[in-house]
Amino acid sequence: EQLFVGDQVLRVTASDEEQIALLRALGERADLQVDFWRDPTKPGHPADLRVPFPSLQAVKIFLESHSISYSIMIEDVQQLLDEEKKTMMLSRQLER
Amino acid sequence: STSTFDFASYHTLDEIYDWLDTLVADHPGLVSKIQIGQSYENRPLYVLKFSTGGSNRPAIWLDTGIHSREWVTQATGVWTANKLAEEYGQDPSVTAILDSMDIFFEIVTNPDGYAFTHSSNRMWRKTRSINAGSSCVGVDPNRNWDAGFGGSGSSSNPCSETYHGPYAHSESEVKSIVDFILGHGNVKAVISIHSYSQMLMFPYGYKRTAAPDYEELNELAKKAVNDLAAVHGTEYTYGSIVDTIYMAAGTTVDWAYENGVKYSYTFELRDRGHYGFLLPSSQIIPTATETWPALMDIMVHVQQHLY
Repeated sequence: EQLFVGDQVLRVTASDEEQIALLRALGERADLQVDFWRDPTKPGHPADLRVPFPSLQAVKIFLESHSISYSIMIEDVQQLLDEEKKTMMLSRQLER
Repeated sequence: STSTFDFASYHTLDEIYDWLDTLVADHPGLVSKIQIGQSYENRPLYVLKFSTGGSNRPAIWLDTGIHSREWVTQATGVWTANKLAEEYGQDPSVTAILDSMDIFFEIVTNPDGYAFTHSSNRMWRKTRSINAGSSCVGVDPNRNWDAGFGGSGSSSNPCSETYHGPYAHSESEVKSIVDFILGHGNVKAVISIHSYSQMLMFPYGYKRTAAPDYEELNELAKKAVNDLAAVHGTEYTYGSIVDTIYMAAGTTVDWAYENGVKYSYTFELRDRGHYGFLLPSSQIIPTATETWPALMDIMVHVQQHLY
């Protein structure tokens, strides 16, 4: 089972079309393995980007070096997944 | 019976498939289950049929879960199917719809992908078909339809999340719906439910031209999102796919619209901003209950404007 320990989801807001293009190029970088949960569409509209832990530093440096603003929407994806699994387990026991 | 089923929780594929049988058993004169095909990994593609009689009545098609990681959609589909069954004979609008139309509801439209999100990769979106010549698996089933197929807004790279596939309808999960709708011949609405980003969209996605029925579709979308927001304050944007989000080629609703289904809509349900695809199960019921009036607006409009 694939784990997502340390992966983060960044909420990125491009300010112009050039930054939109930069984000799309980021998504094409096979080495970084980033996963757009919400695609970059228009300047000012948020895009959500899951970044594997090993790529986090490189991606943040890329965003900051191009003055693309971002915030951290999910600090640790695996933590939310673990909670989701636990909640499902609990519910299953209740159903039984 | 369905009364022990926890609608406020996410469930596995087997649990949902078992529940389909329970719903049918609880509502024998109204709900039946049909199989429209098999997935790539040979799982059955089940569709709930809501019908009060007649043959080949005008019909509404609903689907959830075509992108497997969008778990709130399958969960909303289960709740909505149960609501339809429970409200027939109670709610005048539901009764009027089902006294004159049939509803076909595919809740797990991508069962291979959904099973994979439970077993191996929670973030899986596509089908699980093998791509010849590539180590990457799967096709985006919402880029595989024969409407602007292969155009911009889809990818020819098998490793991309929006890979359109080797040819239109290459995915059995898609082809099965195509064959069903074309075979039925009297489907008047297609509503495909995704998540997330809170949008209600209609054709086109693969081109910038306004759909011939743009005004009517836009007005109906406006009413639907207003009634949705009235429940829990969740704000949606609405409009054509290309205006509201981006170019997207090969989508379900563009194909439906170009094959005569006038009322073709895509919902993008919650998240409202902190969890993305990992929406806590505590938000399933609020999401389903706010979506209900919007779905009803569309279905009532269809029933009152048959063409």
